[in-house]
Amino acid sequence: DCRKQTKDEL
Amino acid sequence: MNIFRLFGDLSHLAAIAILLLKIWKTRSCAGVSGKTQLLFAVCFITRYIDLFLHFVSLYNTEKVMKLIYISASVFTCYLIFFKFKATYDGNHDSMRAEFLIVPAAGLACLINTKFDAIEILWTFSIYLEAVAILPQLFLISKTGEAETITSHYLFAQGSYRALYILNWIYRYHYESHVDTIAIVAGVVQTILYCDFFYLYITKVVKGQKIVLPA
Repeated sequence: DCRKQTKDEL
Repeated sequence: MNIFRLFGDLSHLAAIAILLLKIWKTRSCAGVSGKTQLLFAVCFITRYIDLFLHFVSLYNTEKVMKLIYISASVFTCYLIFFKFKATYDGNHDSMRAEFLIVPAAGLACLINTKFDAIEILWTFSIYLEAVAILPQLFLISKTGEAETITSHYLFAQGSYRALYILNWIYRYHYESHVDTIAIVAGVVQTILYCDFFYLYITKVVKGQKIVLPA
């Protein structure tokens, strides 16, 4: 799955 | 951002504030594991390393929160190991932190989403955070009791990741966002608090102090 690996959590 | 993550971060901030206040007001870090605080500081620094690398000047709440977490945890370690060192209970804070750091680092090199430095550091920070509370729980089991204020600290600290689990369920359902590594580590981390949660709910809520059968 090509969901972007975002580190948007603390 | 959803309500669970908001309250999770607020609970985390509350935990850090409660501990700082306890140490500052009582001018003592009795009953507090310095090793756990060191491990948390390592977690924040390795997780928010991007703050140091490309310091994007745009100030949003996330950057401010990261800076607060790092500075508060470093300041807490300073209070424990320097300012109020005399009150640090070194002989009860005896869990070997290496037994937590080395496996977390090893596992981060084996199980990660991308084999590059920042990702490995982030993964190490996630694995380490899952077990970082162990020296604190170990210290309480050795001393056989926990001050009420320390129990509140632990409750807030444990609730933060429990709320994050709800946040991940929410995000899976509504945003089909899933980060398996963070979820598995977060579940392990929350499970470690279970028996403390039980003691907290059955005792501290009724105004009693937590005393463990020695």
